[in-house]
Amino acid sequence: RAAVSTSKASCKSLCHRHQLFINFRDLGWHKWIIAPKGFMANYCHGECPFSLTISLNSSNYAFMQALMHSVDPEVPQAVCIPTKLSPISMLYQDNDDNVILRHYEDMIVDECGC
Amino acid sequence: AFGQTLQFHEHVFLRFLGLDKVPSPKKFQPVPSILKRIFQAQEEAASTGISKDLCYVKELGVRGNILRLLPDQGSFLYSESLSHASCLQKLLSFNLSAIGDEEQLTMAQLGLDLGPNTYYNLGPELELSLSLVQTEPHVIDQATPKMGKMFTLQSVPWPQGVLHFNLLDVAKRNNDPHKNLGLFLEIVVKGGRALGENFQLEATCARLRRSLHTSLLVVTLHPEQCRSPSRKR
Repeated sequence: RAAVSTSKASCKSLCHRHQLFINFRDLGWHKWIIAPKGFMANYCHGECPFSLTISLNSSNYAFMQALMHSVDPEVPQAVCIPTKLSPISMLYQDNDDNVILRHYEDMIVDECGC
Repeated sequence: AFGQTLQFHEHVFLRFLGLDKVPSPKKFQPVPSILKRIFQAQEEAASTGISKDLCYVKELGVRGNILRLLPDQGSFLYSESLSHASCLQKLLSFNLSAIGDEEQLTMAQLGLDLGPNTYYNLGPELELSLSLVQTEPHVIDQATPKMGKMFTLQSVPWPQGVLHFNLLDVAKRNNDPHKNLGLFLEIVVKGGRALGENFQLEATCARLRRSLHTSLLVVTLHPEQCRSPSRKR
């Protein structure tokens, strides 16, 4: 039982996607962004232990870095980063009263990996 | 110190968005239906997980990732010296300075909304002409218009409803140092008949001046943000 609960706790701390809603009102940007009001940007956080680098959507590099970390603790652990991002469109107004629609790549985190 | 760092980071990100500083619009402009439609289509595609080429505007059939609707900053010309057959004369002025030097212009469409179709009863008596003005609009003396060189771009008999003019070549060739695009719009009574001779026509012209709405839809492509997939990081 103890082993199972430890395993659950460590699963939570493993690299995965977390929800993050960016509300433009919080940034004061609602005064010039017409739409959207905000968007689910998400973020990646968690550990990338060597034992799980293969199952955590890891790059070959992350595997090698994790391997090196196990040999030499001076080498930092592999990091949890976005591996798939998607765009959003923003409708806003500039200082010249122009209404602008612009597409921005890599604004939403869809998947994370090591 | 934290506030300053935050401001610095915000500034850097705003530059990425193509803005020099946080915009502070005096009033919200109405969002044109075409931009609303494109935005909604993009949101729908995103919610269904369909990947879309963000550098192609399907609704307009052009390449580009930045769409701007520039408001007309020009003014009507009223003068005793104007032709008595003139129904409407307006100088159109569009500030293109927001377009970055690195952006490639792929579309410049002038939209003239003449309001509800009111000319059906009048017959083909009006003609619209659009000319390019090669001088700075603020130089124009409204009492005695001196507009420098004018080049007629297009003439439309019996104008009504919403008209669109392709000004891509004109906007591309525009070498005004202040990046201002100046146009001269005139609607005249065909055959040179004086307005005063036709009360109905005069009333229509007055209505036309009130309802006229002009804007320039500009589409540009930012090469760095529209790289081919093989060159993406």
